[in-house]
Amino acid sequence: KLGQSLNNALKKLARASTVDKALVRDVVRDIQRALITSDVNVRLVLDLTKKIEKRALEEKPPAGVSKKEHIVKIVYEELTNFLGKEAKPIQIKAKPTVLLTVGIQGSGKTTSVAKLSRYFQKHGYKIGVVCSDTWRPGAYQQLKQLVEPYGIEVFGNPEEKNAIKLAKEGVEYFKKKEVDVIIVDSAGRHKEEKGLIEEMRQISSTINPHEVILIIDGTIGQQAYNQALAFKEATPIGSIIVTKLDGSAKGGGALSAVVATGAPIKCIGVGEKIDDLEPFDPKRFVSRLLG
Amino acid sequence: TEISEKDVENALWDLELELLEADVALEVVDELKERIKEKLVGQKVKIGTNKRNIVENAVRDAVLEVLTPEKHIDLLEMIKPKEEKPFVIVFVGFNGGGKTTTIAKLANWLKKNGLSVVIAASDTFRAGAIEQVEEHAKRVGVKVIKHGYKSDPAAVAYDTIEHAKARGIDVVLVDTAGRNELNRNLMDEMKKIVRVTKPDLVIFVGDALAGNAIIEQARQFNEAVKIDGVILAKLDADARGGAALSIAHAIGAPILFVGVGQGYDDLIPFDEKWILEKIFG
Ligand SMILES: Nc1nc2c(ncn2[C@@H]2O[C@H](COP(=O)(O)OP(=O)(O)OP(=O)(O)O)[C@@H](O)[C@H]2O)c(=O)[nH]1
Ligand SMILES: Nc1nc2c(ncn2[C@@H]2O[C@H](COP(=O)(O)OP(=O)(O)OP(=O)(O)O)[C@@H](O)[C@H]2O)c(=O)[nH]1
Ligand SMILES: [Mg+2]
Ligand SMILES: [Mg+2]
Repeated sequence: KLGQSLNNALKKLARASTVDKALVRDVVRDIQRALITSDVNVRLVLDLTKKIEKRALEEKPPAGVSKKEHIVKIVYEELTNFLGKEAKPIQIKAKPTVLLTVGIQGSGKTTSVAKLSRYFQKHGYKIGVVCSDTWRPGAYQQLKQLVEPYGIEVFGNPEEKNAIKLAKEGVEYFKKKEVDVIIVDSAGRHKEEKGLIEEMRQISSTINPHEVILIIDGTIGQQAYNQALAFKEATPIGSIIVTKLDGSAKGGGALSAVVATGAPIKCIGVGEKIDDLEPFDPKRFVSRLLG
Repeated sequence: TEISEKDVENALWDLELELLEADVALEVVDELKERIKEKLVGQKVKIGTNKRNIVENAVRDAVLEVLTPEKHIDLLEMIKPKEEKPFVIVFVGFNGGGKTTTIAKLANWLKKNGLSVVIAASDTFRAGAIEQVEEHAKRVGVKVIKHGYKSDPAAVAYDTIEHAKARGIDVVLVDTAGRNELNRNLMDEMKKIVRVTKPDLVIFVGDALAGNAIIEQARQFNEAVKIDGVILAKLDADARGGAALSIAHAIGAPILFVGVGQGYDDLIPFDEKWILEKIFG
């Protein structure tokens, strides 16, 4: 219903014959509310809408483009500035390519590892999955139950308490088996758990992955920026997967994660099943943010 | 002199930002602003009064008002006098919010308070769900009743209640699968579990890190089954606690506990004043 008010504001602007400062302010205010309700970082929203308002008042729409179309185009441009114009896929170049998933508790890492492994398998790659989560009860079983039906092997050891050792052994095991892609799942952690953040830093520096993938829960609110920053300070982040976008959440928190890590969003999770993974589409994501 | 609408709006500007950054949903902030305006505009004050302080105190009072539930639930006071055992609690919530871990923590807490507990493994869908709850239960020292994957969650819960009746066990905690509020089938499945088990309490477990989406989650869940109480998990992740305000405003159910870590003792009773201080940084 926020999309409704934004549409109404834009309609008012379309009917106006001159650039009315008050009208532009109305539209910008509605954009702010839409973005905040979509969980985009509040300060980021204020910065963005300042830019949008300035451009809307100063720029002349090109010939044949209405004021309304011009403003919508400005909004999309400012938002896709962060997100990139089109999605980049995860590259499988080296043999083997080693991927590591990291993220906050419950964000969807294990499920996303399963989805990714199935996705690559369908593209003809041989996959090895490593469970390096030594904290969560049943983590190894969860991963096994998800991917073994597809003939994908999982390396794990519920008895092993050292996550770094486990990750290293898993990667070496699959390197010997000459797989194309090795995906390492790790335990959930957040920025206040300094010991776990250090563990992640060590896992990453030990197995030296080609890409560290930060899994972001689509429902995350204003904490997204600070959390993503803490992950990035411990290990460089190569890409982001935003999960649970099949719910009511718009995923605005992911925008903050992009800004904090400098990493692009490559895929989104749209359900609990193994095929519920889609390539990231910046345009669709932005129109969802705007309601 | 009197307080004008302008005075209130000026004072509210940074307070509003503060609340939004603390994860209080936008519609709740709107509602609070309306309440404050109604209460303060036109109010007579002495010349030289710090109007900003008046507004700030009014906001604090309004927030405390939303956080303080109409009915306060004291779990032990509810369970102990109940004649006909067991006391049944069904846990529901969105994917990954912390239900299973919270159940383990609550089982631990109940045991420490002298009550016997049995857990129903009614998440028969998610990979590893049964192994996860079994391991937690083993560590806490309580029994789990399970049927296996793809079995009927309501049947597992029913079985567990029968087991508890036969052995005089005080409390049954029913773990259910995470579900998406937009999934019609899963919402119906949850309704069925509640219909079959006729629980004493239905508890919604929410993620303290969630933003505005938690309002829609809480509303849809409450629409499907009446939510009697809420537990907010992962507050230790430096969540400012605004989610507590959003949920309280959306469905009015009392928040019973907050999860502050992954250990079995990391479950503390909800304290409105403590959350108030967290929200105001
Ligand atoms: N609706 C929905 N649920 C999802 C999605 N991705 C994951 N989930 C669910 O979210 C819950 C948590 O997923 P996990 O994969 O266990 O999350 P995790 O990050 O590995 O959790 P930890 O290892 O405990 O940190 C599970 O119920 C998943 O089925 C998604 O895209 N949509
Ligand atoms: N730091 C922290 N982590 C928590 C807390 N509560 C739960 N977790 C973690 O969050 C993750 C998800 O918890 P679960 O108990 O599996 O959540 P769930 O709601 O049962 O998930 P699904 O059944 O998949 O929907 C696990 O890694 C838990 O250890 C908490 O209060 N603090
Ligand atoms: Mg996991
Ligand atoms: Mg669970």
